[in-house]
Amino acid sequence: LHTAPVRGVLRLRPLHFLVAAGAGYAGYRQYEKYKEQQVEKLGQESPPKIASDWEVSLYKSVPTRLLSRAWGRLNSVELPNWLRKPVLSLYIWTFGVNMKEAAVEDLHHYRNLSEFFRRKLKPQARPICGIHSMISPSDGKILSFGQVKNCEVEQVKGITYSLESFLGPHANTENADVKPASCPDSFQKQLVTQENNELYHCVIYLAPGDYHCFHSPTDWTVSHRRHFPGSLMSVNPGVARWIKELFCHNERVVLSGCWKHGFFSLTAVGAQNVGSIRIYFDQDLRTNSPRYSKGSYNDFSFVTNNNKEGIPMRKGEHLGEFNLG
Amino acid sequence: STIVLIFEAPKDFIFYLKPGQKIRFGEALGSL
Repeated sequence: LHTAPVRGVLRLRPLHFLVAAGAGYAGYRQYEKYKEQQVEKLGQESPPKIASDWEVSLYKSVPTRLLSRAWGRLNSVELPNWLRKPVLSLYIWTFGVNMKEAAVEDLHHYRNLSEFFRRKLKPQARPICGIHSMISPSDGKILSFGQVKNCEVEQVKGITYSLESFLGPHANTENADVKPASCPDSFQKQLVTQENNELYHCVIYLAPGDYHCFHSPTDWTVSHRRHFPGSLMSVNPGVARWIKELFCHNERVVLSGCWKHGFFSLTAVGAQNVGSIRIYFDQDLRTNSPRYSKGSYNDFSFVTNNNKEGIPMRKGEHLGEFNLG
Repeated sequence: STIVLIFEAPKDFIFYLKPGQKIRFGEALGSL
């Protein structure tokens, strides 16, 4: 470089920079991998790497809601018949969709990707377990499950989020089945209505190729809906391991009520490109809408003078769906 | 997208799950 003409050095600089940056990053990744292997060899689990505040702020500053809406609009455009099969086949191939389970296997039937995304399944494709009281409400991957402890819920192993931030404060519902707890300081205790009961949680991640409708996991009554407009960061397991309180940042719809053992809630959390959540019995719900600002929430009670119980749901009954955009 | 269930149940509630496992709609999640 010392002996090269100045022009030549300047011309090569971007290439040098790219090669050096690439090699540096590859070296860093190898070093991180080596460190993880060493920790695993010692029989220890490597600590999760959590994003710093500025990394979260940077990610949140990306206009994910706007991009998601644009993506939704694009995918709602009716495709010409000749283009449907290649476009949808590419999606099927990329995300490993099993079309044999779909109620309609003919790809020409779906006018666009949005319609394909909310495809229904053949009735016999998902037999409902009749023995156990709680079933999976959707297809997906189990990220975490267990007891809620100290008002903290596990989003993935070792990374938690605040129960109160996630559900929001208690709704002022006169007819709700939530009794005031003996210890008013504990949000968790206020949710538990019966002695000797505990609070449990389960997180299911739906991959892009999965069936994206969800159903009632048990027999219960929905008394309240709370919609949190929020960011639309990716919720894939890698990001869930990286960003603490990810589910509290993202747009979500919390349905709460009661089942035979007390409090019950199901929350649909939106994600990058999948910002719209539809609840079939809730026609007023509008998610990923520019009229709502992040950080607020909108409540709706299903308990009215005419309907004192709320909305009864049977195990396996259609409850809602995720949509693109 | 993600579905999060939070619910109250007696102490002997058992999940029939393993972390990271694939699950389909309709399969057993847990019971007493």
